[in-house]
Amino acid sequence: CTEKYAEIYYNRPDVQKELHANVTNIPYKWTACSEVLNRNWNDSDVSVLPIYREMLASGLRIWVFSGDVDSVVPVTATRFSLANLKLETKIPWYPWYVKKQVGGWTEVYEGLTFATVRGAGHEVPLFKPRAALQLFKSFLKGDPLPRS
Amino acid sequence: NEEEEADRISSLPGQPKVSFQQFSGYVTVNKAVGRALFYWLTEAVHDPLSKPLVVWLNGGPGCSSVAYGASEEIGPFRINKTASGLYLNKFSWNSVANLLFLETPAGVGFSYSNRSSDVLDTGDVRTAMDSLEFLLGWMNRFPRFKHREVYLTGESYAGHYVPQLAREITKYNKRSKHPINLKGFMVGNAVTDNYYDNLGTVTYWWSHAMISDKTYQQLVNTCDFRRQKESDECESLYSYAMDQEFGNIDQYNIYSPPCN
Repeated sequence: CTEKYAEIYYNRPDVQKELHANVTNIPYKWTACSEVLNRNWNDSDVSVLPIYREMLASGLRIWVFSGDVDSVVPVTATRFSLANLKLETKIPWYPWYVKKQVGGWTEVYEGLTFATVRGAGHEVPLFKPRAALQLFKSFLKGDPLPRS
Repeated sequence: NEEEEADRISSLPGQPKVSFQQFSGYVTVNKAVGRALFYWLTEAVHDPLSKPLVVWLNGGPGCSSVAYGASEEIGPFRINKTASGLYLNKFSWNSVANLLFLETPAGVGFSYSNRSSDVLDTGDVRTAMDSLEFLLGWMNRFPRFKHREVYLTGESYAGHYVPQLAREITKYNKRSKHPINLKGFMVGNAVTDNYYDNLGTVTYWWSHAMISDKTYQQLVNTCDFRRQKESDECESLYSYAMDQEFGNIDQYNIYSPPCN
């Protein structure tokens, strides 16, 4: 429920001043999510998998992770989508570790790394901050996640 | 330069003392209609000049990367319970990178448009174009990042924003003498493909014993997961599953109670 704290903090005039925010006196309060935008979303790709194929072909490093206790965009959804890319497996499925605990499972495909994060909800770094930081460090280095 | 200095944050109210630099403010992405996106940069704790630039986008659509990414996920600070101040996040991603939180599109958080109709007809296309425009304008303001390694990250509906922005950057790089040094992107619990997302979601619900066999069968037999807008019959099955069968849980973290 921590976004409630944000709703208070970022509407404080002294905070907005220090952030150089709201300089045009926006006629509505700052809020974590805009209902108006969400309900009037105009165009949305049916699938971004074609973009993944383009970006893989251009050599970008692509990592996809999934907190495995989220039911809104769950791990099964991501796995079905990635399966549709039909990528070659480079490193088969193995448990990755952080601080002697299983951080999740991972599989390295040609051009794309997929990892689950054990016990993390929709906002992975909120629920499993240590594991998320390990994931990020490995992503930046381009290294497979640690095996122990 | 002056614009950069004007964006410097000396210290946020209730913030603990830190060694890294911070900047925040607006970059205009459409001068004609007065549309501007808000950003917050927290530089890396050690040797920021050698660290990559990592852009973080939250999804929704319509949700703020300042509210989520910066304030409860990867940013250096957490807001305390009374919102009177901040405390440090010891697993902040700015321990290894310069973090650029972007509130996109206009209408999200502090980002705004003087053309009020913009919040009624924005979508994936304008968001990707404006986010590219933002990056180009932002790098002119912070020229030290012009050739830095850039990574895009995000979660949820940013599963659309991130690859779409990556594609816009890739297209820009093909026609520009000053390409953006985009190295890759990483997304989490990402909205990716309508059909597979919908099929995977109801499969997860069933395999995690959150819904009955009967409801699962009805969902699979009634819903056309390829459609953007489900039929009323299908919608009511989704509502029944969530309202009557999930029970008192937080869907974003199924073994926790909901936020009241």
